[in-house]
Amino acid sequence: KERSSNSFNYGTYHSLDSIYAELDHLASEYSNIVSKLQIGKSYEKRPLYVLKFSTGGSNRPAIWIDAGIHSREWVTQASAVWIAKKIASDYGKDLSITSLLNKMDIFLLPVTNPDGYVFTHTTNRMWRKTRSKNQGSPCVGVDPNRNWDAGFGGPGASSNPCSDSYRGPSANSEVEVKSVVNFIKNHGNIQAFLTFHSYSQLLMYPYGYKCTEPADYAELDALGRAAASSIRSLYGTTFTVGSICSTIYQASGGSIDWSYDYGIKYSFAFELRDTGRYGFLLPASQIIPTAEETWLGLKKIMEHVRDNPY
Amino acid sequence: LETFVGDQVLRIKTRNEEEVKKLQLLESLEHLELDFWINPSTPALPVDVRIPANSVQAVKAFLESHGIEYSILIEDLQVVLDKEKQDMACSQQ
Repeated sequence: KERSSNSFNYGTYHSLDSIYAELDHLASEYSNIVSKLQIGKSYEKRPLYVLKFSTGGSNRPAIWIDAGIHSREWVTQASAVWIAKKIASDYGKDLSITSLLNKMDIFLLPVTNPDGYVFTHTTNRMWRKTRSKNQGSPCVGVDPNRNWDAGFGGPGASSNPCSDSYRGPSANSEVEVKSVVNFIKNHGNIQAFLTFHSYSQLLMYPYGYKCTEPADYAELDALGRAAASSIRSLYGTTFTVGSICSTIYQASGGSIDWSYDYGIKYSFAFELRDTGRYGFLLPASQIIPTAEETWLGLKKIMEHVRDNPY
Repeated sequence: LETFVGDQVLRIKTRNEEEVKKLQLLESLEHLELDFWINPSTPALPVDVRIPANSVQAVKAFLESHGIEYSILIEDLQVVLDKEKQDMACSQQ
């Protein structure tokens, strides 16, 4: 008998194979709105799977969500799988999600860096980058969140292949990044680009590669604060809201800077919680509370996107 | 499999830009192989850094000599990783 996805334990960390099996289960259990797409392959030829949540129509305005671009931030991939189940199971029950999916599509990439994720399970739990080979260097991997074509090569990224924030030989050199860029460009109607990182409870909007305010600063700041207060309403987790540059530091080649400059106004990066104790080694017991509070912030942003097409 | 026995994660609270700069200097010392989980950026945010076991004393000496306040977030990283692996194995059963 086909295992129902209810048997998947959302409160623990899973291997890549287990996560990918769950994506298949969600697509089969909620086949009326969920389908699984492959948008490319990683450097080591692992499929990049996206879940599409859609009630029909063609090329509807859509929301992009990705997690796990930094492979060691395990709570982000785990939260993304929980959120996938939440979206699917809430459709038809929750008015807000139902009205959103009757107007828009959602694309969710739960494991943006599968090579790195497998490496954290098998070889080095601290691994953050991709696993591409750097010509002329014994060091492996590129920081996939310094590799986007947004201020590429500017301050806040390293040119040293051995650094954890190595930007790569050129923008979009990492096939994981290139695959997302191509998907977004081919779709042509993405209205929001949301990405999960951990940790330190931040909700950030552009820019990181420069320290000037984005044109939509007022709206993004207000929306970010509304989302942060939704997050806080559940367990009291307090997120700091601001641009990347003003909140943490100047960092070039980041994904939401690229998406914003590409015209996707609602571009946000979440740095999910830590309990102030373990950093990104968040105990599995924290996965579900983290996903639940993140969902409230995500929902607040998605509702705003639904009600403010542009 | 890479192990992290004896590695420590310190949480460093900087009080001013000068201390942030000292940590950025530390960040540039590649031979220490420091892994910054939260990079030094602004005095408002803590800095979390994983230190390989054989660099722990040197880094603590550096911080103490500059009067920079720190606490130990993770005493022995491998213990936390072993627990994480154990949790995963239990839940799979």
